Amino acid sequence: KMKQSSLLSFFSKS
Amino acid sequence: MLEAKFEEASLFKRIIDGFKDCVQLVNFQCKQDGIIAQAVDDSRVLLVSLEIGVEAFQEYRCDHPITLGIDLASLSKILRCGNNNDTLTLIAEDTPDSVMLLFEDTKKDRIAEFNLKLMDIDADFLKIEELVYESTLNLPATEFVRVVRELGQLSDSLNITVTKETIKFACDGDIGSGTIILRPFINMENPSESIKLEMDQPVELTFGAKYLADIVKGSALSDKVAIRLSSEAPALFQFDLKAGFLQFFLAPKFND
Repeated sequence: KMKQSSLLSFFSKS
Repeated sequence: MLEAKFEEASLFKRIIDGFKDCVQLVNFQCKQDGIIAQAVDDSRVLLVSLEIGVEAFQEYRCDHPITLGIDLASLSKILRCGNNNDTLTLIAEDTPDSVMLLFEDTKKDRIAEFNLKLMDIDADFLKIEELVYESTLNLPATEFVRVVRELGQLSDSLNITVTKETIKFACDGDIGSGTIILRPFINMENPSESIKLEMDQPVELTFGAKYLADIVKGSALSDKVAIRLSSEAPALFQFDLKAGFLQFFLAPKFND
């Protein structure tokens, strides 16, 4: 089963 | 004050159509050197980044940075009003409550003016790190649309595997499975039909098909798409404008 990752784990908020 | 005139309204329509179905509220940041926008979809999986350079406009003037908070669904209603080959000028004051869209036909016999109310949009601005990509593909946009449409019927996930000489798209769903393999080639007569592949390392990634179905709408802007892939990082799908680009960053799926 595959899980969708979030952009927030790659890009930081600024 | 902002005055940004497109020679043809159709360009701005195509830009907005390219991403209005995945994000709704967008801050357009207008500066001296053009207009940029960034927005993340509600699920935080897809990020849209738009840059329209000054050269994309017939006339462009922006004395001070101005942010236009726009509901794309409302903007689309107004954009449907003008004709494709009308000129379209966006006009806004320095601290605007609304933006004016002025459509003029080429003979200047018909002049239509619409005011769109602006919104205060409190959106996260994500800092996009300079990623190192392991593979870069250049495909005809029509080919990319076709692959996503065909394989998207079978599964909610689409797998992309890039090796030295092939690009493999694969899906495996409840009703069956499918594979499409593309090999790089150069079309001398129609360079935009070529498929190019630059690979530093083989890469395999899986993406949600519904997000790819949104991304392919960017193909209205360009006959080519560049796809940059790196394991364990969001992929970049880029459609180039004559001056500027529409980029989509898509977070991959991982094995749980």
